[in-house]
Amino acid sequence: KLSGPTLRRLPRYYRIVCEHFERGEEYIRSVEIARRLDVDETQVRKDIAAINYSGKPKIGFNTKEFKAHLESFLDLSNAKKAFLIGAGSLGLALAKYTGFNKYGLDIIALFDVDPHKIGLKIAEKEIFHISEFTEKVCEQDIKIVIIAIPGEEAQKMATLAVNSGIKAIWNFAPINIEVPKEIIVANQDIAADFVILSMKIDENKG
Amino acid sequence: KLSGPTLRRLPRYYRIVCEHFERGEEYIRSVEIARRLDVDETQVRKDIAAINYSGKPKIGFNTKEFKAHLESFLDLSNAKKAFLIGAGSLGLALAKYTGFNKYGLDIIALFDVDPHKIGLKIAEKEIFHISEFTEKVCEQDIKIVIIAIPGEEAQKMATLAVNSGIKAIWNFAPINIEVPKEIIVANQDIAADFVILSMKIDENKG
Ligand SMILES: NC(=O)c1ccc[n+]([C@@H]2O[C@H](COP(=O)([O-])OP(=O)(O)OC[C@H]3O[C@@H](n4cnc5c(N)ncnc54)[C@H](O)[C@@H]3O)[C@@H](O)[C@H]2O)c1
Ligand SMILES: NC(=O)c1ccc[n+]([C@@H]2O[C@H](COP(=O)([O-])OP(=O)(O)OC[C@H]3O[C@@H](n4cnc5c(N)ncnc54)[C@H](O)[C@@H]3O)[C@@H](O)[C@H]2O)c1
Repeated sequence: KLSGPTLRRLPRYYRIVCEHFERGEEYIRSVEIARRLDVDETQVRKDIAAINYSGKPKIGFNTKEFKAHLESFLDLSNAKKAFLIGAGSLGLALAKYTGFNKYGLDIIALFDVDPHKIGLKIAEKEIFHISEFTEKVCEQDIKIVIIAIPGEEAQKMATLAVNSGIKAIWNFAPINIEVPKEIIVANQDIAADFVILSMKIDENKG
Repeated sequence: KLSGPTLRRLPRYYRIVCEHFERGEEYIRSVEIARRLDVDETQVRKDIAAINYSGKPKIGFNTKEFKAHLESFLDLSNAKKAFLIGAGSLGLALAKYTGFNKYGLDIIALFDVDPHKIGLKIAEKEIFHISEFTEKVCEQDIKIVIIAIPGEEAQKMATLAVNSGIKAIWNFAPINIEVPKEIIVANQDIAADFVILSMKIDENKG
């Protein structure tokens, strides 16, 4: 079992290795990965050893093989179907984002309460009324839901999702939702990522 | 100077401490922070010691004081002005997001090329034509830009931003933009965060 921080770094390694592979570079060295991600090189080596992969000394990791190893370890080629609650600005941006396919996320349908949106399609995904949510979860055997609605509605919809058989919630609303222990929740807050950027600006001024 | 991973964890500690403080809880213990964020407790203690803060043994950290300490260390109360290029779905969601204020980000204006959008306002921020970008950067002394446009346009707009005097770029377009060494770039890819969630689902299946 990998630690949380190691697991969080692996997709970032994957994005870098993909870029080098798509540029036609046959090898990538841990020092290059470390530089691009602002991580210690020994940490990069430890992480890669932890997923039972190794490169050639002085040459590095074969980009094609390492990419395939990460895809298999992170189960990226096995698409996970998800529903998305909230067809507002954020929901639409997520539904349209082609970057999700590479990481095995397939948003199948959206749900909203606004009558003007029901029946519309975005990137070939239909917007249904929230009253159809439970029935559709059972019909399509959906385990993952993304929540992109205002904070005051989020807890209620999380409870609806859990009662419908959802096992994991990716929550963008700015509150921490409470769910039973066995349900997996990831609270996404991109504002926290802004802080890292702004600290780096302060360092440069330093 | 803190390590990258430690710096990345601090805003997440801040969000947890804010929640406990707003719920009226006077103290929070490192074991609670560790549990909520799936991080080792010794790592939490090391991080907090690294920013010269300490709690009371067995009781924990005073939520009010710890919150203020993090605000000062992360410079959260000093709002950083930013421009946002791209008033599409993602750009609108970012412009409307009230969560940014807490972390010191103040999006002042948006820029786009679509004539139907020019002159509109979103959350009291005006959408200007991209041709006015350079002039407005100088006028308002802006150092940060957020890029939320399609990948094929992103490099060109990043170069425009750097030539206009921008010092830091928060890039959401799905390509890694190339900029001179002294410019700070953060490439945001929320798809990588999805992988963590989906690995946890696999772990539960066991
Ligand atoms: N975590 C982050 O990093 C981040 C970033 C941006 C926005 N947000 C958050 O995402 C959420 C959505 O933002 P937005 O800009 O898209 O808002 P929006 O107002 O544009 O869209 C919200 C949508 O949710 C729908 N809705 C409301 N209640 C509903 C319910 N009970 N069931 C189904 N649909 C419902 C509305 O009809 C609307 O279409 C907000 O909570 C915002 O704070 C989070
Ligand atoms: N990194 C992530 O996690 C993530 C998540 C979602 C979307 N995205 C990306 O964000 C970008 C925006 O997504 P969206 O759904 O808002 O797309 P969108 O098509 O709704 O909006 C794009 C906007 O950019 C404008 N635009 C195009 N070229 C421009 C230029 N040269 N200067 C100024 N404005 C210009 C368009 O007029 C439009 O308003 C895409 O590249 C998408 O892949 C990234």
